Amino acid sequence: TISMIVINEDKHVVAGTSTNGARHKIPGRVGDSPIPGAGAYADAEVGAAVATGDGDVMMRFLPSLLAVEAMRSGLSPAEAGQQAIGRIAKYYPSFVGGIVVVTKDGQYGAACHGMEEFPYSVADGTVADGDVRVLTVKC
Amino acid sequence: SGGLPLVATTWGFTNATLRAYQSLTVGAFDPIEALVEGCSVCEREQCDGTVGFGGSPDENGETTLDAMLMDGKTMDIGAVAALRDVKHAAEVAKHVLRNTKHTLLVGSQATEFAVMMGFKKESLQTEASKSMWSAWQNNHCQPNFWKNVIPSPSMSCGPYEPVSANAIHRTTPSSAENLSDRSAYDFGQYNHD
Repeated sequence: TISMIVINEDKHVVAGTSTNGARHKIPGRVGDSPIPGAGAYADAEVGAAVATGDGDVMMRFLPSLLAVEAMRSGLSPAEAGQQAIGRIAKYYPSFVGGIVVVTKDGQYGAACHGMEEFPYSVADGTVADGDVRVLTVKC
Repeated sequence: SGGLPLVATTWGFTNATLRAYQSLTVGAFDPIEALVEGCSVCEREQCDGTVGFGGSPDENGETTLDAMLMDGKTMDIGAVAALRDVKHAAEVAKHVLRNTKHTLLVGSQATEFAVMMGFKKESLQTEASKSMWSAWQNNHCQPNFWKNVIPSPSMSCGPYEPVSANAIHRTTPSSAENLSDRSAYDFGQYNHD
């Protein structure tokens, strides 16, 4: 799944996803990606979050909305992501998932569960020519 | 960390991230356009087999697509789910955003909407997804997402029928605990939402 956050210089924040979902699903099954607050959530007053992983489970907790609301109450992107993922892990200790969280000013962080580490890609104004960096966060 | 403009993407999908960033800084400057262009790169490149056509077949061997675009300034959203037989899910989601007052269109009726918006209808199955599906069938349809049905989903394919309610109640707590165990599905970089 590609889940992406885009913020332009006017601090216009958008977020989105595209996926073909989980393998061997029952026909008609939809994952978390197209569900607002689950696969992605954006609020230009705060920032945005996007998630990826076991969609059946993740959508039950709306992790992207949780992360944006955690930032609204003052957490850093990484802390907000960790709080959202931790909520899921409390009920589903074996779930697999990752979240990328960004403030409207371009501060970013990530959190994950059920993998050794979770890679995410960033291009922003701090690096000349917007070179893309692949960062990882340990789960 | 930090510095606008910014594009951040799950996984190591660097081509998609770069395309979105270039669209943002050199192209249309419209963040929704940048988002669609970025996601569309992965739909074309079939990133990790988890985006676009020819990946993650369902129990019928069919690939279906989910996509969403959210505008954080207007809180407007356009999304499609279980989109059948149309490759460009992010573009279709953009038409839901731009051309309807709805949020989410699903399934075959989302396909009809896409065709009305000018998208081509074509199978999303490929040799790769077909062979992944055959291997699953040859492995007694394991793993699968069924429970409380007969024949036993842990040993055989369907079709299934629901077991009686009192049979369900005989579930022991330990098996109930197992219900939260999702490790059998091998979710990870190449299998997820």
